[in-house]
Amino acid sequence: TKPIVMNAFELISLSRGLNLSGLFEE
Amino acid sequence: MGCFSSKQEKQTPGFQDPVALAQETIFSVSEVEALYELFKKLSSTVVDDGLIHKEEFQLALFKNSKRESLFADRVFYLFNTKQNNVIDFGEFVRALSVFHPSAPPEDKIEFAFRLFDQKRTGFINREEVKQMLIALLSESDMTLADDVIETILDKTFAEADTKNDGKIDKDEWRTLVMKHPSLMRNMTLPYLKDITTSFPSFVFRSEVDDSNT
Repeated sequence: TKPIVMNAFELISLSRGLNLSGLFEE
Repeated sequence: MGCFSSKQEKQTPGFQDPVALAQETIFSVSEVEALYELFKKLSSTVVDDGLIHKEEFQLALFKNSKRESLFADRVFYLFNTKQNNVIDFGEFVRALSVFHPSAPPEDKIEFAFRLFDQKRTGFINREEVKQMLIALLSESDMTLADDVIETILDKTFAEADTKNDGKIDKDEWRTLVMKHPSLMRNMTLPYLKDITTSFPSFVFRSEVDDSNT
């Protein structure tokens, strides 16, 4: 098994809901 | 012809004086006016009332107004400082100011902290992080066994909770973020640097000279 390299916050920051660039896109 | 709409827009519900907003935020008057173009667009997609409802926020983020997301809810909640379930123009500009590339890093760190501190205790606790981790997995159609999730949380708190009291305070959060700058990747929106070229139409009607502010 691969070691876990990301912490929980790094994983959470991948959420689309936290990426506000959608507000600027058509 | 070009001057007809300015007074009308100032009477629109939710509209606030660009000069006052520019003084409160990192944006210039022209940029605030350009943001009004974006705001008008976002606030009229479901209910055309000059306010951004949660469905409109979700629609802009996901191109789907029905998509539920704990994260979009948290961001909406933090934008909506008046806690009345709609985002007005002032709230929109003040919140976006934190996401500007030139905004103080401390403001971004503070905003991100409040994102995770769901119960507003002044700490990020393990349950809050677990809930968000599970929401992220669900959003990505992924599952992880509970013991794997617990291992990720153990590792995260072993690193972040330097005072070893089971929760992450603001200082510990700041230290963690300095070590992992990628945690702040969502806190800067490059679009805001060129907002007047992205949404220029209001700027051409502006009555205010930025050089006076």
